[in-house]
Amino acid sequence: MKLVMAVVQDKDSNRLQSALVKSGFKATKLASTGGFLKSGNTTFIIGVDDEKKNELLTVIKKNCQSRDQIITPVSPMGGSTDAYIPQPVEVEVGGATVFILEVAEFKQY
Amino acid sequence: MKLVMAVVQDKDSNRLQSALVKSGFKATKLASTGGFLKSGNTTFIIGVDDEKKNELLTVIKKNCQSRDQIITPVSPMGGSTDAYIPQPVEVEVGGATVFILEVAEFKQY
Amino acid sequence: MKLVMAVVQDKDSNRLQSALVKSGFKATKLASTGGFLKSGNTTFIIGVDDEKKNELLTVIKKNCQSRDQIITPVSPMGGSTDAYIPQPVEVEVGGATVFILEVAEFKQY
Ligand SMILES: Nc1ncnc2c1ncn2[C@@H]1O[C@@H]2COP(=O)(O)O[C@H]3[C@@H](O)[C@H](n4cnc5c(N)ncnc54)O[C@@H]3COP(=O)(O)O[C@H]2[C@H]1O
Ligand SMILES: Nc1ncnc2c1ncn2[C@@H]1O[C@@H]2COP(=O)(O)O[C@H]3[C@@H](O)[C@H](n4cnc5c(N)ncnc54)O[C@@H]3COP(=O)(O)O[C@H]2[C@H]1O
Ligand SMILES: Nc1ncnc2c1ncn2[C@@H]1O[C@@H]2COP(=O)(O)O[C@H]3[C@@H](O)[C@H](n4cnc5c(N)ncnc54)O[C@@H]3COP(=O)(O)O[C@H]2[C@H]1O
Repeated sequence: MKLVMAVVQDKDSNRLQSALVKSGFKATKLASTGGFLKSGNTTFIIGVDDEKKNELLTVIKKNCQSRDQIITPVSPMGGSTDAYIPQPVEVEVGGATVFILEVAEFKQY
Repeated sequence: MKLVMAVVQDKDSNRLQSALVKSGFKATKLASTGGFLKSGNTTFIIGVDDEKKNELLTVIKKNCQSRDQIITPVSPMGGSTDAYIPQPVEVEVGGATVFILEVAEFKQY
Repeated sequence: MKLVMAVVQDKDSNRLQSALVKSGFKATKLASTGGFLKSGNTTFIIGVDDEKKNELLTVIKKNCQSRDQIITPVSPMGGSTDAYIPQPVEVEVGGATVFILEVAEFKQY
């Protein structure tokens, strides 16, 4: 069994959740925050049998899309701050960041 | 060392937390949501020495119980939607869903 | 690749987040609760290449500090409850509790 931890954008969270239910995958959702943009996103925890892992990754890929986000950095990403006029910067946020871990043991009570 | 991730019902969360403290297990709690019922539940993260893992699983088993939950699906789980009258459905929610992962390294600062 | 799960005090969370961005580490934050003190803390999830793991641990160590916290236990930690007058107790809360897990596979979509 594998434990799949997928960080996705809030905008795709409900769509992914319905797609998982429809394909018979069980999941748990955690509200999370991005380290860089500091905006809300969603972390899914999904335990999946090894032979179903690739099917699960396809469901995640199909239901999560990357988007450009305009941010205005409060202070320069690097360098001096004199007479700094914040310029908007475009950042591409990926659809899903996925970590796959090995499950040593699985129990349900 | 193992990292135990246990998804339990909110109703058992405080009872399990006190039982863990009483048995000397350290834990961290995360608020989470079930993928299917979309209702709140709790995910415990518990780092435990290998030789104490079975004792921990017994504490989880004893303090988390399964319950039946009546849900009224908004739309049919499958099939057509014409003149659909939602019928309540009974779903059994388990006491705890437990993933046990191998910890490669543990540090405390 | 390793997945680093670090439980830190809320007081250090923003400082650690900025230090991670500055050193080029990507991270996701989860709001969490301590099992013993029941007060809020923060769990960071950080995927990191094997050769950068030690540099990451140094950033965590430098930006998270241990603090003493005074608690007044509601009921005795053990023993009888007759004529119990709660006495404040000092508990040292560490700067960071860090679990390092092996990542079997990493994907970004
Ligand atoms: N130091 C930096 N300089 C310039 N641009 C930067 C940057 N750090 C991040 N970005 C950009 O900002 C996007 C949002 O990052 P954030 O940390 O808010 O939100 C992240 C974070 O919550 C999570 N994530 C990504 N990589 C991670 C990792 N290695 N460990 C833990 N979480 C990660 O996935 C979300 C989306 O990541 P994604 O890479 O698609 O998209 C990232 C990336 O394109
Ligand atoms: N492999 C896995 N990976 C990650 N998290 C997992 C998981 N298996 C279970 N969980 C977590 O544990 C909760 C209880 O699951 P359980 O299987 O006991 O109880 C489940 C199950 O009896 C039922 N159920 C779940 N998915 C179903 C489906 N596609 N069709 C019919 N019944 C379903 O509804 C109950 C509540 O499910 P819900 O998703 O709200 O809440 C789930 C979910 O948060
Ligand atoms: N093995 C593990 N698995 C999962 N999470 C873990 C863990 N070890 C520590 N943590 C997390 O790290 C926080 C700080 O732990 P620390 O051991 O530095 O600092 C602890 C410790 O010094 C003390 N403490 C914890 N349990 C105790 C107990 N049963 N008896 C006496 N003191 C305890 O209270 C402080 C705060 O504990 P709290 O539970 O509120 O918050 C904990 C918990 O959220």
